Amino acid sequence: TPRAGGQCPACGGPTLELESQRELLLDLAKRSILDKLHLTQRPTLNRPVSRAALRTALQHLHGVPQGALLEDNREQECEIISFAETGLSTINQTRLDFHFSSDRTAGDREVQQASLMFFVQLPSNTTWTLKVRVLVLGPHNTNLTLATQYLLEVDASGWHQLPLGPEAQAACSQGHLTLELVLEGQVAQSSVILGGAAHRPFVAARVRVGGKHQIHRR
Amino acid sequence: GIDCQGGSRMCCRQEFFVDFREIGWHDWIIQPEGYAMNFCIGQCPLHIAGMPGIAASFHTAVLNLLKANTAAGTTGGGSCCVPTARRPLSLLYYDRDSNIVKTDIPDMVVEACGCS
Repeated sequence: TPRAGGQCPACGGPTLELESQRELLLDLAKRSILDKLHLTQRPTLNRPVSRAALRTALQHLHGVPQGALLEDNREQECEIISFAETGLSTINQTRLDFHFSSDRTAGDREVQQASLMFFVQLPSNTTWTLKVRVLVLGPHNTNLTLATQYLLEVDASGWHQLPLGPEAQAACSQGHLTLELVLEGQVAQSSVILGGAAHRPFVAARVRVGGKHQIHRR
Repeated sequence: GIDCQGGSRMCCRQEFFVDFREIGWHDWIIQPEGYAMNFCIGQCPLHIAGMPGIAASFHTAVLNLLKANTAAGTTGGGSCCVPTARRPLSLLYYDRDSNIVKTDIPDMVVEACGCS
């Protein structure tokens, strides 16, 4: 609602009523945040995360160093923590599914670094061998096939970190990652991979958004 | 940059804070609690717009001095009060898949204003 007879001192246009100006600014603030996050609307949370899981995950999330921001606005870096959904598990084998944001346009983001964090509960003074298998969708998007695997020697209870390679990073970039954690050689009494609220496995990834299709001005 | 105070009419930075709770966004934005957007407002008469420190850049200062020393109407165009320094907004939020995302959005917070 333009104010009668008033002129905006910054640009010479008509001034707005204070309340209209406030609404306009709030709308502008909302729109610029959503635009910069490549969102069309505010996310609606379908799968709430427990406070315990959030606290644990944040303790493992490293901040971007000051001054490390990219100059080009088209490129933006972010860090994503994706919590696992557990499926098709037995005592010796745990399957973890990670859904990366479907808000962003596929192909417009690139996972540059990813690490799996998981909590292991072991009997004391024992060493266990754990195989982590990275499963990806086949060429026809039907069956999961083995892309690569890692062998880990785990000798203590607590949080463990496994840096994930290019196959897993590519799967994250496409929006979905499936991992299978398999105990090798031993039979456990109960699952050694904990998945409760405070011990929920997660993948922490560093992502570059909008950097793939840059046009360079010459 | 100059912060707006009382009845100041010259180019200055007006503070404007968007409280995420007030707009109902506190459920998906974990931190911070709000966005210090700020904006620029005020007049930029040519004799002020050419002053170092108030001009948005050295180029602007020279151009506005030229304008101020030339007969009105021959060079055309006024001067506007615009942001001259901005800083990023760091956000920690939940996306649609309940993942936690930490990102820095560049150029979101107006730190200082000057004349274009």
